[in-house]
Amino acid sequence: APSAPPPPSGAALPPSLPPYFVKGSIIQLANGELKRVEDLKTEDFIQSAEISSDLKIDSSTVERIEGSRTSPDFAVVQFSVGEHRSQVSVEVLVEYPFFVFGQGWSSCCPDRTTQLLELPCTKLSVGDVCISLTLKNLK
Amino acid sequence: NVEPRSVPVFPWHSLVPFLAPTQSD
Repeated sequence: APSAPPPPSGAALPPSLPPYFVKGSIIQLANGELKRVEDLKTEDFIQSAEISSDLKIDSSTVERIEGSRTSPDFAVVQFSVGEHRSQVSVEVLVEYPFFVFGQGWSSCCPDRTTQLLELPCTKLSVGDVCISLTLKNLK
Repeated sequence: NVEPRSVPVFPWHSLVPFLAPTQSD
């Protein structure tokens, strides 16, 4: 029989992996509603941003994914952000999850994400459109 | 007796990367 992965509760997370991505974490939406992180839908983010006075949702399209030069545990993800298609690169742990529009949580290494966080996750790919935030009235 | 521990509640926006695009104009 296949061995079950160790439960993430109580396990030490990598320092750059926030605790709120662990399956079962309670997330408060802008309207006060509480949901588990694994139950969040695209609409939850959109509706929360609509309520927010200072944040707005932006579309960030994955343009490139490559391994980090500093560590095999990290990946560099390049996004094209918003209507200006500004290029933004972020260096994240390969298991760091991003929320893809209409799809849900995705990471560069979904197997590690599931192992560490138990968060259902698909493979992040070039062309995926992720949810990101910017400030309203950014000038 | 085990005292109930408070469950942390995280705001929705902490889950979303804050990618502020650079404004060229």
